[in-house]
Amino acid sequence: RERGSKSFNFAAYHTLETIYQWMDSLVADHPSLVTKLQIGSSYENRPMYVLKFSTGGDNRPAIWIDAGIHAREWVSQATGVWTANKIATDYGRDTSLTSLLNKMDVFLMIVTNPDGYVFTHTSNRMWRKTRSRLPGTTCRGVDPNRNWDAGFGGPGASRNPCSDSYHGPSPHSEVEVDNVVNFVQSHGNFKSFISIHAYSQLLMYPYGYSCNDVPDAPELDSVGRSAVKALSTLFGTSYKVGSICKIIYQASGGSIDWSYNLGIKYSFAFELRDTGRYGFLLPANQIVPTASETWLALKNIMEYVRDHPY
Amino acid sequence: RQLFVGDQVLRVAVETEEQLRLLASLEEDEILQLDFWLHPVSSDLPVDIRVPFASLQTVKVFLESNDIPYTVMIKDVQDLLDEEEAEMEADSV
Repeated sequence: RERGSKSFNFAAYHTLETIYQWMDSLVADHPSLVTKLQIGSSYENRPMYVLKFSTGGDNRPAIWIDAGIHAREWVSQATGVWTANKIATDYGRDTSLTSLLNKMDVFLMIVTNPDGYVFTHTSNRMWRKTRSRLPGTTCRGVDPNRNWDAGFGGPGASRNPCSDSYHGPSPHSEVEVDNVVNFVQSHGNFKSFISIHAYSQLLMYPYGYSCNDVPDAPELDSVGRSAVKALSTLFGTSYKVGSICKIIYQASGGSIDWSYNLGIKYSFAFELRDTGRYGFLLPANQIVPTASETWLALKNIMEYVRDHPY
Repeated sequence: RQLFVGDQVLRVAVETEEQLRLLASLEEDEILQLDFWLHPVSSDLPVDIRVPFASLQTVKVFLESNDIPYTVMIKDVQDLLDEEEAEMEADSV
């Protein structure tokens, strides 16, 4: 029953297989708007898919959104599913989103770490990293958000392969990271890069590897504050806004530091609703409220990006 | 499947730089197998640590003997996992 995109239960957590099947049904239901692209395969050879929302044009300016790079943050992937459906169904109904998609493309990756996600369903619900093997250690996996070429190996990442924040042997050593890097670089026209995590309610901008302000910090701060203001209108959820280093902790090798240094000015990372009382086990009945409030912030950022070309 | 029976998540309210330093030393102790959900970096932020059952006594004694305040945020991680799994099974039915 859940194979049809219209009867899918968005208020439940799903396996990778179900999510991938649902993506096909979304594409089938919205063939003129949504396509599914395979940007590579994971370490364990699972396909890595990106949903492309486009109304046409050639290499239009685009917005990148990824979810689920940390496997155990399940409400992130679930929000990705809900968001994909929201974009597809609101196009043509929501004037602002329609005008956005008439100018720009949106690329949404729902499960950025598919091996880790499967592992959280089958073996260890608290798994965060990839599942790659390294010579010389029995511990597996690299923190894929410490593996980007941005202050790689600096403070806030571990050299210990058994640590949950292990940065890996070299920048982009993880094929999952490398696939995204290659895709974003070869596209060449991304104007915004948004990464969705889930713990402790934050909206962050670069840098994480350094506590120095980025040149665009005042603008990013203002965009972030406007986004969380929109988010909080739905349920009053409170978010903190700031640079990664200043509002959470110094963390090197993160994706949005890499994207910002690549020239993608509007780089943000969300930490979705999760007070910690449930850890990474946010009850399923909070998926839709979380995704709904996050959508208001995402839309706010995307509208700003649309209206401020550079 | 890995079980987390008796694992707790502690929320530590760090008050001084010295306490931060002490917590950072815990983080480096591989034998304790601690999973830091929020790392010790600032006295403005709490520190969340999933502590395996086998390390609970050591960690709590360490915190108490250093006058570092904490609360038990999640009493038994496995209970939550079981609840979640039951919920998922109910959904799939």
